Amino acid sequence: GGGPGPRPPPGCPQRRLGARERRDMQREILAVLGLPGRPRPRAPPAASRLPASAPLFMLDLYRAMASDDDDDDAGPPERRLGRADLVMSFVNMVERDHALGRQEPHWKEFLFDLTQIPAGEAVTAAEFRIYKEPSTQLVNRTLHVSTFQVVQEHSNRESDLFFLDLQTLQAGDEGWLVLDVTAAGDRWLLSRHKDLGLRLYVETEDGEARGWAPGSSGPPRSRRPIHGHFFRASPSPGRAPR
Amino acid sequence: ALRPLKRRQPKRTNELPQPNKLPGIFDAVHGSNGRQVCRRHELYVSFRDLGWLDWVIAPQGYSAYYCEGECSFPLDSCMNATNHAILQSLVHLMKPDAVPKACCAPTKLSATSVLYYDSSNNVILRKHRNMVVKACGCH
Repeated sequence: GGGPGPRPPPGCPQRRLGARERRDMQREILAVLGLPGRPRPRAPPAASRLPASAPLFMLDLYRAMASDDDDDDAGPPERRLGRADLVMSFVNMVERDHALGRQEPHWKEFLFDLTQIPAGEAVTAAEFRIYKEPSTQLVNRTLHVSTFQVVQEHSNRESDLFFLDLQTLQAGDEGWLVLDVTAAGDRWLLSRHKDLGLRLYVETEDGEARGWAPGSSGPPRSRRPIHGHFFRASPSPGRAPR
Repeated sequence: ALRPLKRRQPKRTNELPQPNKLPGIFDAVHGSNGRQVCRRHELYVSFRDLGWLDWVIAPQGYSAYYCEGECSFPLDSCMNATNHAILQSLVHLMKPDAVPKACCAPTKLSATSVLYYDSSNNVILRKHRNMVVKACGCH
């Protein structure tokens, strides 16, 4: 996980800091990084030590962003990042399938908790990434994948949906499918009061609904769906005087 | 290391005197006392040593650097001095109690990117600007 840049010179003298000095120093550095405090992520269970999809995808973006670090005034930035200098990735909390009484699910819905997005950030892009397993039958069949934002759920009728993106692929294709959900990110930031729901429909060219991820055990951790938000960060808020 | 002073014939102009023309004033501040000129020095911020690798994914640390050194007249070309700094250093020679020397400070900074987990286990990638000293100079 080491990044670019030289290693510390050998024999670099170190000064011992007291416990309070160390805490104060860490607090100051965290403030420079725009963090109110030290993050305390939950340790993953021992059974899931495999690389998760979010860190691998974000590690690629980190390398792209770090390659532009040396010169802030460089030419066009890395294409995938655009003008973004803050990227947040979220793994879905809940995944729901809706079946119409048939073997294949009619649609799949993913819920993301976006409450960690700081206020005041300008969204440059948002995407939803889901891994497509190859179909073993009718590999040349064309599939249409449409993505909607769940705007409002209703107990007595179908939810209100907002169309986001449509992509076409072949049943035999395998790999990450990247769907543009920027409009959903913009809309969510206006309300911020509930989870972001994304619904996926998969249909054939003759309108027949198809299932997405076969198997009841779900995708491995390295292939879990990811929702990524790209921001042009606002200037750091004024630090409290020390 | 400082370059050795060149000995030249004096000119009848209004130019500022050469260092060796007025011994005792310029020699003492131009490096003959062993002080190094304003330049960039190593400073490495280690996230590993801070014990942050439970939430920082990459990098394990970064070279921030810092600037230190003398900004004394005559300011050498390697000091990246502004015209104002040159003037201030000269005035300091004449009135050291009234006007301080120019400061050795960063003249160009670059960014560093950090990839980390937040407390909800979301993965965040952020570019932090003005974190790494690229060049020092007298300002």
